[in-house]
Amino acid sequence: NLSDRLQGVFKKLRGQARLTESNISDALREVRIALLEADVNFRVVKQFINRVSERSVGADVLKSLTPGQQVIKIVHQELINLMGRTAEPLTRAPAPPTVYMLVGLQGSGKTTSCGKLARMIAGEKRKTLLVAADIYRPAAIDQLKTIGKQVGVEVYAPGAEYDPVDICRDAVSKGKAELFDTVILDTAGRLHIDTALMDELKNIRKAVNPQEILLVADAMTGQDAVNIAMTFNTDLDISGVILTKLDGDARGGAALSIKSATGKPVKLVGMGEKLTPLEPFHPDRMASRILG
Amino acid sequence: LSGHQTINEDVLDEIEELMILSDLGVETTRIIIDGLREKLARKELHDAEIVRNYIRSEIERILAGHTAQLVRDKSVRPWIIMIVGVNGVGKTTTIAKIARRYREEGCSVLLAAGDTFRAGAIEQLKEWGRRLEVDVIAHDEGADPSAVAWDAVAAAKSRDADILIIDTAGRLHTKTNLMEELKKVQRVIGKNMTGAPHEILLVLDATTGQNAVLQAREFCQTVDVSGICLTKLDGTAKGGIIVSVVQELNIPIKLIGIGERMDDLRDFVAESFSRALFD
Ligand SMILES: Nc1nc2c(ncn2[C@@H]2O[C@H](COP(=O)(O)OP(=O)(O)OP(=O)(O)O)[C@@H](O)[C@H]2O)c(=O)[nH]1
Ligand SMILES: Nc1nc2c(ncn2[C@@H]2O[C@H](COP(=O)(O)OP(=O)(O)OP(=O)(O)O)[C@@H](O)[C@H]2O)c(=O)[nH]1
Ligand SMILES: [Mg+2]
Ligand SMILES: [Mg+2]
Repeated sequence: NLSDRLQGVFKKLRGQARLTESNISDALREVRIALLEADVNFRVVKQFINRVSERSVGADVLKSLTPGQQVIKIVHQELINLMGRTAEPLTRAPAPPTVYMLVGLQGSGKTTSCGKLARMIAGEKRKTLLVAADIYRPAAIDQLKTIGKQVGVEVYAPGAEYDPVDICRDAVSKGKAELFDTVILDTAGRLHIDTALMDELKNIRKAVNPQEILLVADAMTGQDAVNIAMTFNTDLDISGVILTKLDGDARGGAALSIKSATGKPVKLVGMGEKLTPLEPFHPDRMASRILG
Repeated sequence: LSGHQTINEDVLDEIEELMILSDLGVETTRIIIDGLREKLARKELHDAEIVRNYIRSEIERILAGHTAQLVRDKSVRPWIIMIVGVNGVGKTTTIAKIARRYREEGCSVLLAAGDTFRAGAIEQLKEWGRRLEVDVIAHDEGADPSAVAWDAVAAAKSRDADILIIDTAGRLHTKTNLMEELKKVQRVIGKNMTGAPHEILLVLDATTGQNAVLQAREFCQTVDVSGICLTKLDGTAKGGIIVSVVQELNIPIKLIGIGERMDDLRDFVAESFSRALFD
């Protein structure tokens, strides 16, 4: 792993009291490889390594650490700084209902995450409504209806013959009229380059003014994470990210790429297929995971 | 990389960036760049255009050696295909596409709703069955997937189907119990028909990064994967990870998914894939 590799790099530099440009360039090469292997975007890695290099050169090696450990410490701190020192929670609307809109690529885990979110919020005794706005995927509406039953939350699903923008608008009106605390919109998966479908999302946003637009992203996403996140952010001004399938062994470099490219925080993470609550994002745990 | 720019470190950096951005991975990129440096030292490559062609042909060569078509032995009936992969990669949709292809050839196709876990999974495959006008063997949600597989093989035999395609639930390769379940499904299929399943397709998502290699390793250890389908190539991800996957696991890439409709399936072609990598 990275710490072993860095120990190796610094073995030849015993007794160095200070980090110099030359003694850290090998170390930074190892860090760069580790980040790329973790799927952090190439350009994000470049910027990150430059920043670490600036912070490292001239730094004192603390008495208790080896130079390798010192570099790791700086890298770790920089990663945490980049990803946000503390988890940012979901916000609520000043007046109910709070509308959460989940968006993202095909198969990223939106529908499942809607269910998990509904369970969390309903669990706080807040009346929650799930909205089946995916009219394209075969049995998407059935999927959400089943999930609604499993988490004990009502599902608004007029059917695939309706326009998703109207479905969302009507759902929020229902939410207001029937005193729901939260309305969760499950949208269809789509490519960020599909302008017609991205327009649909823009229209939903215009129609219902969501409190949060959450990009649901798969933790195993590779270099493309930046393209996806930047387009969704440019088109919708997302408020945060839900990173799914973190119960696997993907290093999750996409988290760093997305935060770095959009400035938007990962707020919650999906840790399984079952409809257990989403977990808060821990920047420090993510940093360790990415570094491997 | 502009046409006839002379080769220097900046150009090599640019090339490395293109390769990493296409998810080729650190190791594959390093090997190709090292090969490139050797050729440069021997003055065998003069400008960026030639370099670009060299890399493209290198990748094409690797992939061409690991490409195969989806074929079936027509004398073996039912020809049984099992579909596996992690969550959300496009298994169920790929089954619909493969079924459609065989329907176009005039084959009788039967589907098995082997995902008995996920909400709406059985209904999703049944809906595809309706659109394709093929039958779907299904139990209730929560049933034993091996029982569904067994019944599906029996049904395919008794109905004299040409093709049986068995869907399985998405599962992360790190979940030992779920991987054991998959092993059992393969075993049970083989118990009801010697030699079956005749094809086990691993579905990988083109937007996946280095984790695809870990997925492929585990799935190949668990069941006898005979081919790969790489989906979602209609996005902006290049799917370069497939190069490491086929080299390391020595399984052929057979199909690609280029969309969500039943006709969005193509044979994998090394030449067009390598060309698209650096577009
Ligand atoms: N292991 C694991 N699986 C997950 C997680 N979140 C979702 N899944 C699974 O990922 C697959 C896709 O989930 P969906 O919720 O259908 O994804 P989606 O984004 O709604 O898909 P589309 O609507 O087709 O775009 C399913 O098999 C889910 O069970 C997670 O955190 N961990
Ligand atoms: N753009 C695009 N989307 C695809 C492709 N293949 C599948 N999808 C979409 O990806 C999403 C997931 O597809 P599924 O077929 O449900 O994936 P799965 O692997 O069966 O998912 P689980 O059973 O939940 O593990 C759906 O929205 C599909 O329409 C493809 O080639 N391109
Ligand atoms: Mg969905
Ligand atoms: Mg499926």
